[in-house]
Amino acid sequence: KEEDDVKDEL
Amino acid sequence: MNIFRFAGDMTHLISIVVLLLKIYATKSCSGISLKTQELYVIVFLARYLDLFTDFISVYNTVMKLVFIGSSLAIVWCMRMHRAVKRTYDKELDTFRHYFLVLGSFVLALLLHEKFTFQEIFWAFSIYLEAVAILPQLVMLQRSGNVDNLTGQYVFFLGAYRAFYILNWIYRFFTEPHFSRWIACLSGLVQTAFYADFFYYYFISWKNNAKLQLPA
Repeated sequence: KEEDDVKDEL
Repeated sequence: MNIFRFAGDMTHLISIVVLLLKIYATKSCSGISLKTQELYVIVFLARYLDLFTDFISVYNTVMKLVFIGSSLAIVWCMRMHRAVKRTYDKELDTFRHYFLVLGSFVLALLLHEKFTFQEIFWAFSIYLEAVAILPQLVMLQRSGNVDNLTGQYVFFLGAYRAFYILNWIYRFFTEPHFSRWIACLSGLVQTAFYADFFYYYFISWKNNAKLQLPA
């Protein structure tokens, strides 16, 4: 679940 | 990163290159809304606060710096460059953009993922980006005639939004826990604003005619 919260878009 | 996301980033980049090209090559910013450009500066500065806290990839970091740098350069040109600023159609660019900033910030205080400084500013930047094109679209509508480069600039910006929607659809089906409803809903609203412009853009393209918007 943690990695889903990374805002990887610009 | 999927192909739609990459295509979206590239069309976003192309739109900025087209705008810089127009300003540098013609030494003119006629038809360009300074208010929209100023809103983009705020959008990028507010959203990319994570440059200091999170590292995602070299690609992400470079693109963020490019977006911040180019938007600052455009505003600098329109405000400070002696030849360029004379061509700014101030009387056509009267949208009250402060209300957009205020409204987006209030909405971010109410609707956000977490009540933290960075998350509030992230949500604020998403809401503000959704409406940031409005001064530009209103300005195009008012001037009626749209020069080629300005038309292409808005076209590529709209294409960037459309690709991001395809990207979210793709991610929704391929990633088990993909849910970014704030960005997705705001992105849908933002893309909807371009619908009218796209309609007239394609008509003019089909007829091989100059882009004209109805008054």
